[in-house]
Amino acid sequence: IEGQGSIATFFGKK
Amino acid sequence: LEARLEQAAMLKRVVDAIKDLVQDCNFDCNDSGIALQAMDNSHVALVSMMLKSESFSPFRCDRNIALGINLTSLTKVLRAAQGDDILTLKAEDAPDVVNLTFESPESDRLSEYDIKLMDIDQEHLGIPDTEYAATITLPSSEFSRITRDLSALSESVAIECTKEGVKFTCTGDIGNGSVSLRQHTNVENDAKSVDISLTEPVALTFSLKYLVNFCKAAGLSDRVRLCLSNEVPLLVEYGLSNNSYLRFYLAPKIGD
Repeated sequence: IEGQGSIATFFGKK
Repeated sequence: LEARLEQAAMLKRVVDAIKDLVQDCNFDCNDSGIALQAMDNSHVALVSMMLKSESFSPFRCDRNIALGINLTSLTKVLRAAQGDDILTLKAEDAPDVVNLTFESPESDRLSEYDIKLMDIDQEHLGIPDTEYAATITLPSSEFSRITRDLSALSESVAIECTKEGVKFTCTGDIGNGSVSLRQHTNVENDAKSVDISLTEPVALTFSLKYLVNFCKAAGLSDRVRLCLSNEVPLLVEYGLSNNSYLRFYLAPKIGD
């Protein structure tokens, strides 16, 4: 989606 | 696992609130309760549910298990439960199925269902503890109304929180709109109050499609808490009894 950040960018994988 | 819920309505509402966002989920069961964490398909939003063991009576979980459940299947089965039925979830060690029983509190009616489990390889994200710059607690119906009204005009909403209050603004093809709320204490009904706690001003833009989706949880709680800090995901939290909760995280829109 244009201009939309991904949640995984903010919350690292465990 | 054996977990008995006094009111099936709680699980019905939780599943209803998240089933359009996430489809196949692991219900992670351990002695502290039943937890679920799942991203939506586009990886923009994250659902985090915690049903603490205290929300059940009794609650017993001898070994940690992950119950991989398709929420469409669970919805079909939960439709067979009345809101005030007593609901019991049961699963054995290394289970193939989860067993649900619904007992009517008034009659001798007992219904029993098994749902086949799935093997879901789900990655867990580490959600950092965040001191949010702004926390707004407002009636969940008010938040639903704002997102619904603004979504008629635009795909996204800017949320600005300053010491003056919180402002939701959108711009669309037909025009623009905004809703402003100030801190407000309703002396007759505290559930109608708007509480704003701010350490620094924040301004973020979010997709309304997701916010409208989160508001399907409004039936779970009179109040909703919005937590914002610049450049981090928004947290939308519906608190449940016994410190259980349903939380949604939404990644902000990226500016030009």
